[in-house]
Amino acid sequence: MKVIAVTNQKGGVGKTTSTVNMAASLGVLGHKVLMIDMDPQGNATTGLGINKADLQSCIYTVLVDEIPIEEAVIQTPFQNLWVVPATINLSGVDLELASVIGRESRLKQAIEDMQQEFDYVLIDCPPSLGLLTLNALTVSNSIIVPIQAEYYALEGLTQLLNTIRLAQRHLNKELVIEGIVLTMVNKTNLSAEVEQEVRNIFDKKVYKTTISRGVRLSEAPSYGKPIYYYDQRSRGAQEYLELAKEVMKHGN
Amino acid sequence: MKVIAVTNQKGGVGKTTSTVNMAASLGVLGHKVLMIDMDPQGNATTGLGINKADLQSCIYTVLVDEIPIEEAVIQTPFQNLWVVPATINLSGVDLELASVIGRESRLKQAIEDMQQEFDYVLIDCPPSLGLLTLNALTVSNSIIVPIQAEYYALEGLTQLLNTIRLAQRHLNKELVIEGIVLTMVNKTNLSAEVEQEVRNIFDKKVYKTTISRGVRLSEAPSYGKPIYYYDQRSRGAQEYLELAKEVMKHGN
Ligand SMILES: Nc1ncnc2c1ncn2[C@@H]1O[C@H](COP(=O)(O)OP(=O)(O)OP(=O)(O)O)[C@@H](O)[C@H]1O
Ligand SMILES: Nc1ncnc2c1ncn2[C@@H]1O[C@H](COP(=O)(O)OP(=O)(O)OP(=O)(O)O)[C@@H](O)[C@H]1O
Ligand SMILES: [Mg+2]
Ligand SMILES: [Mg+2]
Repeated sequence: MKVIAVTNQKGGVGKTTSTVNMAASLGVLGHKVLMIDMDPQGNATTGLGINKADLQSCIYTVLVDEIPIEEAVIQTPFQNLWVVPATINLSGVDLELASVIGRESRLKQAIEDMQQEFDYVLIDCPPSLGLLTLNALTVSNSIIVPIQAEYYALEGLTQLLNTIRLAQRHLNKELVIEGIVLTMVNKTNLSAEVEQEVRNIFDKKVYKTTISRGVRLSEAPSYGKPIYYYDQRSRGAQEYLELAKEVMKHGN
Repeated sequence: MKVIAVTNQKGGVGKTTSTVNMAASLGVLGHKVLMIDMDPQGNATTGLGINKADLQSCIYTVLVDEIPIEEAVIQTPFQNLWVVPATINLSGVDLELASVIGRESRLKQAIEDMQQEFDYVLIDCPPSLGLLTLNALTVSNSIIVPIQAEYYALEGLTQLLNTIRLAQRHLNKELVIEGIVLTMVNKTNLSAEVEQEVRNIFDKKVYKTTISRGVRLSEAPSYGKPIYYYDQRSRGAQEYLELAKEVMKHGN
């Protein structure tokens, strides 16, 4: 089982879109996948068509009440894809666990005790480096970093790399960068310049597959479906399928 | 003096772009403006061309070491515009002030003690509802909320309104919504649907001026200039100038 956190504290770079669509694509390619939504906004939960009002339990009850994670896992209508959803009460976790010993390891504890077996566990992180992201970094084997092909997106990278180094030292020695994916790529000079700079800095860690900016990708969540199930022939569906294949290949 | 926080915990919706360009536009229209960067990524600082490596002090030293804010204020080369910059050490504030009494009021204290007079103070917030955003909400008269014309952007609104209500009750009874601005608007059906929904929910609070998606706006930060100074004839420059005029008018 491979546990991967999808993270970048810069906002709006395509973390949720990449988690939902990589998870769905790995499922289509025959792997059993669990997606965990660790963002209080719950965009990944909505992106899979789950109605938050119907939920009995969610990641919050796993982290704070320590219920077994199986009780929060839901099967989705999509091939080989299960999810642990998030609701708005997740935003209270930083405060509620503030003085609890081992608070960064709550998710790790839950996943280690999990009976069900998956090939991949993908974790969608919020745009901050607080307790929720630290929980994800503590339990993950590796991280995938979406980087938007925009100028501001380059700025946050040093901060992110600092955090990863701290997590490796204090929380999880095994943590490595699985890969970096360029998102919302378009035909402008700015986009090409940012892509060039990212490839210069991170070299082989950057996936060959890039994700183009496309309206079908931003429409799919309003239908509660990953892009593959919303419009299989779209460029976004093909690119995320290619990216999933690269993630599988890199992973040996 | 009017203090306005620009905030939305959804990432990448145009908080920084709106803060930088509204501040610059209000300056062009003759108002004396101070912009405060409360995001550890320091995008607003870079967006005004300030080199973080040269800084003696920044918002971090104001909040944690309690130096007078005047010592951190820098004049920019742009008309009537001053800035308190942010550096990466700002990401440590949540932890460093965790057990300090009145930690939400550090910025308020600093601004109340400020000798220099400004017409507007605009505060750029990070994409989370932690201590930095709470400091901004505690000192602000009102907030401006950028909303991206995208499906996921609607989801976070309930969480944001909850937070504002909590801030009004516990930290700042005077806090009101100054206005809501639709950003990255384009010609798709999705964009039109989101705009319609936001106007249905928030009615008169939504500015008539919307900001179109345009490559000149995303290029300007790489030159360290607000859009008005990078390409005055661009659509983005005109729209932010119109928006500034609406902010001035609303605010009598
Ligand atoms: N390749 C793409 N083409 C077009 N739109 C995209 C693409 N990827 C993401 N989007 C849209 O851009 C917005 C930001 O993406 P997303 O919400 O996935 O980013 P995020 O990093 O998860 O944001 P946050 O920091 O708030 O968690 C969303 O509205 C999404 O639908
Ligand atoms: N109207 C626009 N047209 C085109 N690009 C835009 C527009 N507004 C913002 N952008 C670009 O979109 C990206 C996100 O905008 P910005 O960084 O201002 O959002 P933010 O809400 O401040 O993000 P964060 O949540 O990380 O603080 C940036 O790369 C910016 O240059
Ligand atoms: Mg997200
Ligand atoms: Mg910003």
